[in-house]
Formats: sequence, C-alpha cells, structure tokens
Amino acid sequence: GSFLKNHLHSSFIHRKLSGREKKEIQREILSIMGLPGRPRPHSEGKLPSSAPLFMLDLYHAMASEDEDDVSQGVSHPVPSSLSTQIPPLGTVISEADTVMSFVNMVEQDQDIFHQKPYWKEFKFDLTQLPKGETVTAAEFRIYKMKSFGRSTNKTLHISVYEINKSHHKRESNLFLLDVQNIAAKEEGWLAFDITAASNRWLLNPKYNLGLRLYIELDGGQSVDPGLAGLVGRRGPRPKQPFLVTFFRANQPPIRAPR
Amino acid sequence: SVRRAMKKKERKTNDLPQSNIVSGKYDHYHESEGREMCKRHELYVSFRDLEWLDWVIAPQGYAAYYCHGECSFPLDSCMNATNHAILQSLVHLMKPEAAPKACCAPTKLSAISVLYYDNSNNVILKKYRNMVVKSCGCH
Repeated sequence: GSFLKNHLHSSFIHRKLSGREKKEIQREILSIMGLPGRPRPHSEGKLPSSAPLFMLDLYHAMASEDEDDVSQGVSHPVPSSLSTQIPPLGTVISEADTVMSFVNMVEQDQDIFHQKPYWKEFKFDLTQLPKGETVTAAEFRIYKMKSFGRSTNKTLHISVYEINKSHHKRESNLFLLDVQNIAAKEEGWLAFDITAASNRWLLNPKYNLGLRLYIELDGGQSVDPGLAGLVGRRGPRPKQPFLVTFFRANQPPIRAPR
Repeated sequence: SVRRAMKKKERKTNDLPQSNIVSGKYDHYHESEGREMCKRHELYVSFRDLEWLDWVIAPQGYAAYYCHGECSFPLDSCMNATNHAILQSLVHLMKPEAAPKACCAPTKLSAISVLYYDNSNNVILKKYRNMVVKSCGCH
C-alpha cells in the first residue's frame, strides 16, 4: 500500500516529462482553454501598456472573487476624483466569462492645425472574438490629464460617437454613444459606454469604422482634445486609450469526447 | 496485531445481516484497510513549467488538486459519499462483477481566471469553470 502510494505520488509530482508528453499535455490544456494553438504575442520589451495593467487589476478582483473572499467589490484603476463618472460595472465584471481588451489600431486627429470642430478618431479590431459568447458591456477608456490653455477652470463636455458611414468629401454619419461632463482640471481615466456600437460591430464587422471623440465648452466652442489633456496613441504607454469588452457565454462550453 | 484488533472492532460496528455478505468479499475490504480513503491531494499545474509565461500574464500556475483513495464499504469515513455510492458499494460487495466500487471523484469544483495575450497583443481575461477541486467524495 505505501509503496503504491509513494509510487503514485512520485509519478504525479517528480517524473520528468518527455518532450512529446509535454507537447501532448500542452495541447490538452490549450484545448480546455479553447485555444487552437499557443498564442505568440510580439514581445515589445517596453513599459507595460495601459490595457494589460487594467486587465491585471480586473484579474486580481476576479481571482479573489473565485476564492470567495470578495463578493462584488471590484477596483477600477480610476482616480477617486473621476470615479463617479464611471458606471458601476460590478455585476458585469463578476458575471463575465471573458473580458477582452483591444489595442487602438488607428488614431486620426483634426486638431488645432485643422479647421474647427476638432476631433479625434480611434479604431479597434474586434474580429478575434470568443465564439458562443455575447457582449454584455463595452467601454472605451481614455486617460485625461489636466487641461492646458484658457479652458482650465471650465467644464468640458466630451462626446463619443460611432462612425456609421464615412464619406470622401463630406462629414461622416455619426451616432452618439455617450457623453461625459468633466472639469478641465480633473485628471484620470474616463470610461465611455460603447456597448451598442460593439454589438453592431459584432453582428457586422464591416460596419466597424471606429469611434470619434469631440470636446466642447458650455457655449459650444470646440476644444482640441490634446489641449484638453486627453492622452492618445503617442502618449505614455500606461496611459494610452483602449477598449474593454465583457462577454458572457451563451451556454457552458461543450468539449468533444475523445 | 493492530490490524487484527481493528478488524474485530469494525466487524462489531458493521451491523450488516450476514445473509447480505458474500463470503470472502467482506474480508477483501479489510485487506484494503491499509490503503488510503478517498480524499483530496495536492496537485499544482504550473504554467511556468509549461514555458507559457511569455503569453500567460497571470497566474503562474494554480493548485488544481485531485481526488484519490479507496471507496470501500462502509463509506462512513468518507463524508461526501452519495446514497447511490453507498448502495453501489453494497452491490459491489455482493456481486463484484455486477457493479464496480464507487469512484473517488470531485464533489465540488471551482473556477480559475487566466489572463493572457493573444496573437494581436490584445489581453484576454477568461474564467474557466470546474478547474479546482474543492472537495472529494465517493460517487
């Protein structure tokens, strides 16, 4: 009995796996994870960017929830001054089966070197989505530093639109997704609810033409997003804009029996 | 000598009618007494050992555990034995060819969350259900 027990233990814990066995085990675990193969991200060797940092924060919240230590409390990487601007996502996060962050692919500006109104456009590739899952929420997150120039004591009205149709020589068709009113001196992450757009993009990826952001003062004057303190793709890596999408599985994943 | 003493004691406490016990099979139970009862054992799955830390951000591994041990009649030392497992163990005692012993298996499992990069450097946080054995029992 004790020999059998020791043998079992040694085979479970101490046996060195052959290369083939290791590959088979890797393939088996990848299949449980629903991955066709081992992902190969490009190693950038720079400072971690904003999306992985945000996701790591979510991971810690979800992991502690799995351990039943924390019930619903989720910490957002949002300074307290702006936290009231963020919709409560506690339930969305705790019920999510998958959370994906997307890196901003394209950024276009119509800034102070162009005619008013000023705007900023962002685009995200949402084609690599988990199968059999539906979007429960999607947020566009952008970091705001203190504003420069004459608008520092004013309130900024920041609007995010979905680009429905772009035209060559005239204005694109836009659909308003979310608006936030922020004091120009505030600093921190802003989160805009873009769930409606991401659902449309999921149904038809060719309609994903991106997001456009405008900033106005109380009187309707256009403000350059850069001067308002919004950090773009060329800003510090931990403060670059990104998209985060929450998914819920339609049904438990079914694995093919072998 | 200890084993003999325990045998006596157990025989006394197991008030099964003699007609239900197939000769010799009950002795088999006592032979396996030295074996371990069904319980949870340590098992750590290491993403580091799998050389996956270039795409798995967190965790570096997780305690998965496994269930192992005997499910022999009587199952009173195994707190999580189902009624069916008790009956199956009885049937196994009487007709071992008709039904195998009850299995030592997880009774409660919990999820883990894994944070990883995909090929496009997007970050995915996924919850995988039924990955960690919380408790074991006889089924």
